Order: sequence, then structure tokens, then C-alpha cells
Amino acid sequence: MNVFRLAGDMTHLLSVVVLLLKIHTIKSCAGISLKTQELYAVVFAARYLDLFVHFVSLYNTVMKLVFLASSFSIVWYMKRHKIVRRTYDKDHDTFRHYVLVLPCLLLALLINEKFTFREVMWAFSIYLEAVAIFPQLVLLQRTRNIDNLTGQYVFFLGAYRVLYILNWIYRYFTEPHFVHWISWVAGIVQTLLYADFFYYYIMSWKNNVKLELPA
Amino acid sequence: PAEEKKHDEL
Repeated sequence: MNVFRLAGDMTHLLSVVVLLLKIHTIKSCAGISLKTQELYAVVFAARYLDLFVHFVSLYNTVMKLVFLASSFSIVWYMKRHKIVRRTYDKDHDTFRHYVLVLPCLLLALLINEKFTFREVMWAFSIYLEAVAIFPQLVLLQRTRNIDNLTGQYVFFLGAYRVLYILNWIYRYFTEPHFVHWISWVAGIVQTLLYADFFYYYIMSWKNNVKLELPA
Repeated sequence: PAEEKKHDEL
């Protein structure tokens, strides 16, 4: 475990906590894409299949449980909670996310570390995570109103990805044969998706103006 | 045997 990875995991945890906090306290999920949250729940379900079969560390197990619980409870809130579900902007959150799931599944069948169910599901979760933010970014473009917590949510997610890239660089130089092309390529693609959002987020923060994404 | 490749990252 290195400082970049720990910081990345904590930032990732923070993004989820900020989102749960938003939904739980103000009982609203306005501006949040349910599609993205569903994709994240699938990502964690597919990636943490080995939760009970192969123990890495207490930290690893606890964090997996936290990510699973939080992603599924966010989906539950947005779909089932009688108050929150009414604030869900379903008219704008129309990105057909199965368009993302199928290609990721096919790619995982083609490119994986080992053609076993667990490895294919792991690769699928890596590819799906790379594109999971897409419906959320599309929703932000459409509604153009980015409230603070939603902006912070996307910002923390992007920061977690940048920190993970630093973690891979660190591990590459400190651990022999640490090569994970699948995670690296998908991780870089995912981080690039955030790049333009980062630009507008930082510009708006610097000029102290409301965050507006160009149409 | 090579230690099974572990996915030790989240």
C-alpha cells in the first residue's frame, strides 16, 4: 500500500460519502444520474465476487463491503425511497447504459488476464468503471446546473482516478513485474473522461463563478 | 507455481 493508493481509496470513499450525505440529508438526488449509480453497483458486484473466497487484507475487505453497501444503497434511495425518488430527473437521465454494458462484456471476454469466470468479470468491471461516469457527465451537460455536491462528487471521483495513476507509476518503479495493462489502459481512458470536467470545475472555482459546462 | 495473480487493488 502506498500513499497514492491510500489517498485514492479515501478520495473514492469521500465521493461516495458526499453523495450519500447529499441524498440522505436533503432528501434529494437532483442532478445525479441513476444510470451511473447503477453502473457503479454492477462494477462493484462484478469486481468483488472474490470478496469471501480470497482474503487480501482487512482493509481490502472492509472497503469492498463499504463500496458495495454504499453503491447499492444509493441506487435503492433513488429508485425506492418515497421522497428521494420524486427528485430524480428521469427525463434528462436517458443515456441508454446497456450500450456501455454490452461492449464492456464482449471486450472482457476477448481481453482478460485469464479466461476464467472471475477474471472475465474482473476485466468487465474494469472496463465498465472506465465508462460508468458517462451518463452522469451527459446529464450534467443537459441540465447545465451543477449544484455543489454533484460537482464535488464528480471532482472527487476524478481525483481518485488521478491518484490511482500515480499509484501505478509508483508501484511500477518499486515492484518488479508490476504490470497490469488492463487496469492501466482502462484507468487512463477513465481519467481522460474527467479531464474536461476538471478544466471547467477548476476554472469556475478560480473565477469564483457558478460551474457551467458548455452546451 | 507462480503466486496466483492477486487483484489487491480496490
